[in-house]
Amino acid sequence: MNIFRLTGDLSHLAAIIILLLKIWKTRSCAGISGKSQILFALVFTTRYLDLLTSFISLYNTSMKFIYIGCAYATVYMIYAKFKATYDGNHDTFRVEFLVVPIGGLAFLVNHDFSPLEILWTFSIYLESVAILPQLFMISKTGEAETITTHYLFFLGLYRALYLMNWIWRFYFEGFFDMIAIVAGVVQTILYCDFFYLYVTKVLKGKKLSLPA
Amino acid sequence: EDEAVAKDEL
Repeated sequence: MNIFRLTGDLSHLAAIIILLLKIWKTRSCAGISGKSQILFALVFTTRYLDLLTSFISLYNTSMKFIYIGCAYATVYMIYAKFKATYDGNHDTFRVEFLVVPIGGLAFLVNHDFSPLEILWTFSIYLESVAILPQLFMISKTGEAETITTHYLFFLGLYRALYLMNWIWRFYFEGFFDMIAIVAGVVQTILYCDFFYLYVTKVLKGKKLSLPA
Repeated sequence: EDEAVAKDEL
């Protein structure tokens, strides 16, 4: 555990909690892509199946349970509790165009051709692009609530910090996982455009709105 | 060489 890994995990946790609190406090999931949240629930489910087979640490196990629990709570709030506020008309990204090719890729490029390893690989690939329905929704409506942009910022920051963590681990532990690194780079790149808008607009007190 | 990685990361 190094500082980048820890702050990465905390940033990830912050993002998840910010989103849950936003929905809970405003009693609304307007502007949130339910499709992205379903993909994240799928990511955590397929990645953390090793909860059933191996124990790494109390930290590891509790964080996995928190992530999975929060992901399903978010999906429940969007599709059940606050369904009336869900903006499905703007959440039109075709997720099958992500899930199907990524499923195929996970079969072809993995560390080990075993069910758990293939599902883990699938989750890594899927996570890298799971935010696309959300970004697509924002580009469609042309705007995002400020609290939603904080969510996206912490969610993007998390994988960027993991990249630092992997550089650290490569130098100091010789640890190297090509699948995670490539997917992590892709994932971080997808947020770059958003990071730019966040710094130039949101941090200066303006609402994030895209030019028409 | 076993390439499988210990999943200590989240």
